[in-house]
Amino acid sequence: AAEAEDDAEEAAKKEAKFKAIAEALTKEAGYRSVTYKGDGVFVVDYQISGKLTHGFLWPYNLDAEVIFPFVVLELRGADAVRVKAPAFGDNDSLGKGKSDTTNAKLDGTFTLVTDGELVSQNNEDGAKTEGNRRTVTWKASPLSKDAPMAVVKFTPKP
Amino acid sequence: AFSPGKFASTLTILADRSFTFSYQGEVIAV
Repeated sequence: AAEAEDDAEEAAKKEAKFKAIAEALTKEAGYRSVTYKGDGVFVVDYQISGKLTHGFLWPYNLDAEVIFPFVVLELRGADAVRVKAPAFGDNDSLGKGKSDTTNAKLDGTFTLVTDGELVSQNNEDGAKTEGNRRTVTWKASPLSKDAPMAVVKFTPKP
Repeated sequence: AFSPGKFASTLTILADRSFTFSYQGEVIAV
């Protein structure tokens, strides 16, 4: 009985921490809403815009100890950016027979749209072109292996 | 750690370096 009580106390602590994380994230730029649904599930509406004069990664929040990035943009050389989305695939599990369930609930799409030169990307279906924009859409599921990756070239600075 | 659940995410990168990133959906503590 004492053990069950400890478990309940531990679970209550965890729930309180998650609620605090939702509140902390709501204060960050870009978060239009963060709702904690219970059981470790947050529903997030996030959007941010800017100029890629430096790298970008999301999400992170040191107070909430959220540092595992879903999406990373790294500037490469003078006029290119590399996009990687490590959380939307599972490069590590290849051939390892990994049995953990960290991405068991993965179910989504990641879409890259660009009017820049698409130097490379790792989506089997390739890019669709509409006008001067190219679109690549990756599906993310527990079976996804290759995490999305692409390199886009900017127009060189005059 | 945190992992995506059911979600839709879009990244727009334009040749002039402007970008917009959005994510709508679940983030799950694992």
